[in-house]
Amino acid sequence: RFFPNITAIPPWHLPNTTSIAPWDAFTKFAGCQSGEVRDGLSKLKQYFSNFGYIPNSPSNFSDKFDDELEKALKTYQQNFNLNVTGQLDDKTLQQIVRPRCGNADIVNGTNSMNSGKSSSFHTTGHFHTTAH
Amino acid sequence: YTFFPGTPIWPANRRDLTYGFLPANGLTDEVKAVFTRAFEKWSAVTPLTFTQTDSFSSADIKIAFYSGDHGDGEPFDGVLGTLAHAFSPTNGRFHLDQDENWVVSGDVTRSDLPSSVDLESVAVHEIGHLLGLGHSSVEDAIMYPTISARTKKVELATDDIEGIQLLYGSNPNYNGSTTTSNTQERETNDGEA
Repeated sequence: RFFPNITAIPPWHLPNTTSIAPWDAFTKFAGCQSGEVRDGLSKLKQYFSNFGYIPNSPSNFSDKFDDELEKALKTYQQNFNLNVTGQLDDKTLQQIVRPRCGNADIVNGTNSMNSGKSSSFHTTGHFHTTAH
Repeated sequence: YTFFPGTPIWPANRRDLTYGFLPANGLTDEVKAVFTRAFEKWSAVTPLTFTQTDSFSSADIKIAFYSGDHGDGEPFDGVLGTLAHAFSPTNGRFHLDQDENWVVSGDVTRSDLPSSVDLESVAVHEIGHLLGLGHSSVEDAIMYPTISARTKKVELATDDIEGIQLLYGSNPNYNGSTTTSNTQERETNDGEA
């Protein structure tokens, strides 16, 4: 669906898109605590798995808020400059449900998104880093 | 900025790259022009050049819109959610979700369609992946992973330019003046700027 000059299209000509975005349902987990079991929490784990925050991708994640989810949350919060709480707070969930690129943030377990330094090249025998 | 593991780049003998569109998508010249503008953002700061070709099969960069499962193990999910993905050098595959409401021109921030997504903004981001950049945690950077609906963000930030110039060097004509961090945003949910 392509919209040339969308601001010139009368609103009544635009399609009715009231469908819920795929991740909007995650907002219902606000305030969910470690150890709790919530229906659908496995889908949030699948989300984190898709973007590299949970390294293994079992065929069926559990609906329990376990240590693996808490660890994934902390890494995600660090990468997106959020308070690192390991909890499903409102700001974290607002970030999670945003549309995004499908490429993983963490590839092959290597997370350099918010490491403070970005590794670049081995050049003349020493490891060179560049500050952000 | 970050790089993919192993820091893959286009080799020195492949710096003049071609891009082609999946013929089955039947894209108009107006849509194709959006990608041309997106490639120009990166060629302005690097020695890389990008030329459109009619031969999809032989193009270095293959641009295609797909819906749902399209065979690469990364299915699209309908309106919003995942918008697009692209592969690291020298794979060249650039896939976009056909089900999005892509805005090609006009002011996307004034759109009455809540799920409007600015095509050029997403294209500039994905080209960064095709050239070897990973995601950045700098919110103003093009390579930041998320973009809200009805948002336009097409100018490379300092973080993007530093990253890509570490990989390929600078365009001899680049004088630093294209570095901007202007981000036009209109959030759909929380009203944040």
